[in-house]
Amino acid sequence: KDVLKANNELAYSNRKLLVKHGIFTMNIMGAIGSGKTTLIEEAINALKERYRIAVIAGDVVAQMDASRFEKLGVKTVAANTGRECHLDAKLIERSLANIDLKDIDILFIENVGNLICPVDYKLGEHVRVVIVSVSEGEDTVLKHPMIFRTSDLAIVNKVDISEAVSADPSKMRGDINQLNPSIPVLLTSKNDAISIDRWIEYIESHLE
Amino acid sequence: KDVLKANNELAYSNRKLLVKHGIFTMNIMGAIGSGKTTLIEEAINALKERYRIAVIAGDVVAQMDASRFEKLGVKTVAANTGRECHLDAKLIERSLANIDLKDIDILFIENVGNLICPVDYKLGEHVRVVIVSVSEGEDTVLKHPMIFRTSDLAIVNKVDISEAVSADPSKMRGDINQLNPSIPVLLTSKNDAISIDRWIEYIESHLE
Ligand SMILES: Nc1nc2c(ncn2[C@@H]2O[C@H](COP(=O)(O)OP(=O)(O)OP(=O)(O)O)[C@@H](O)[C@H]2O)c(=O)[nH]1
Ligand SMILES: Nc1nc2c(ncn2[C@@H]2O[C@H](COP(=O)(O)OP(=O)(O)OP(=O)(O)O)[C@@H](O)[C@H]2O)c(=O)[nH]1
Ligand SMILES: [Mg+2]
Ligand SMILES: [Mg+2]
Ligand SMILES: [Zn+2]
Ligand SMILES: [Zn+2]
Repeated sequence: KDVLKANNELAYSNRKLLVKHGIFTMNIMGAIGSGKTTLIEEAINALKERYRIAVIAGDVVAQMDASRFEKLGVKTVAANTGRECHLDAKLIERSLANIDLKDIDILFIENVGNLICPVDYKLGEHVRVVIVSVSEGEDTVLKHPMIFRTSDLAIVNKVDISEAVSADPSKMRGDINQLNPSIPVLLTSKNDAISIDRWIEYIESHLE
Repeated sequence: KDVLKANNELAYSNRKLLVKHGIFTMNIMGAIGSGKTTLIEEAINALKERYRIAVIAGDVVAQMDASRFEKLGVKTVAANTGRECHLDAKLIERSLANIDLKDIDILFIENVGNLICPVDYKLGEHVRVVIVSVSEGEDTVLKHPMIFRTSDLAIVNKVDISEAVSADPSKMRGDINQLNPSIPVLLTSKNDAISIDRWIEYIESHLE
């Protein structure tokens, strides 16, 4: 498909621009409500004293999540995707034009809630993170093999409510590693500080 | 867009075919893991003695949900959507060719988990149902106005875990009615038989 070819060429030029400025860029993907904004908020709070951070918040109504990031005092761009259920490289190129790239160390891109389309649309990111929450159901991983095969990190989130939704996070981790044996998998909960430390450590390991 | 125009023409002819056979058709939409399959299972168990039921289960890996319906003994078609994150009228037309329509009273169509694309792709259904679960976050309704404005019934599901995810189901119901004052809103939980009875009654009210 020509659309994807054009997108990936633009993603490549986004990437060159980000590398030129030494910006570490993460594409944060996951289903609607999986915890993308929450995990980015945790990362911002843990890292903003030592690193200069910007966020591009993508969604059909992008301002709602963008406001959560603005409250934390970091440069935020709301990228409205209109009727599209994924971000693309064009929207990222436009968003980057609104950021002073020489002032940034880390760029978080929050993608639209979706485990399907983001697989095909590269944006220019260094690292692709996929979040799946236990409340989506234990079989959600096996139902969406492609995104787990093509991501750099997987996070099983909201493990604090596993019992309430009768889901087993370690089975979900097993399913992820069955699809992609080399991908690291974190089990997190916003109510478990140690699990959040592991997420922050993963990010920092890319910054040295 | 010509794609949507062609889709809606095909949806119209699907609808004519279903009406000719007197089949009541519901398009069940909602985010990934919102409870679509569970609510259809409940409806099948409550109605299969009195009505002849078929299900079209749409997803990128459609067989997993299709197997859940097959276990209940109803005619099931797995509609694999490939890399698309929504069902379209073409895929429904093809699925209908695999069902003996003179033997059916009710057709459930489980759409792909997504609160965006299904808005634009009519399938030929009589009733459009949108499910949102409390675990997706309290603001999920306001973030996806279009699907709540264009559905016939809204369901706020998994209310049994509202406290665990700090979400208020009545606020979510308020948000739905703010976007669409005339849409009926049900609050359900698979663990609350009375709430499921309300869902069954809604379906039956269309069958008389
Ligand atoms: N119990 C529990 N709830 C969580 C956790 N992480 C996030 N949540 C809740 O889940 C809901 C959705 O979280 P968000 O961070 O907004 O999710 P999101 O993926 O950004 O959602 P969208 O941008 O709308 O797709 C909110 O109510 C959060 O409070 C967790 O670890 N445990
Ligand atoms: N606590 C609770 N869990 C529920 C409820 N309804 C569904 N679930 C759970 O939520 C998970 C997902 O339910 P499904 O019915 O498979 O959701 P779905 O919308 O069909 O999911 P996909 O087809 O993968 O998009 C399963 O683990 C269910 O057991 C409910 O009312 N309360
Ligand atoms: Mg978010
Ligand atoms: Mg399902
Ligand atoms: Zn999409
Ligand atoms: Zn789609």
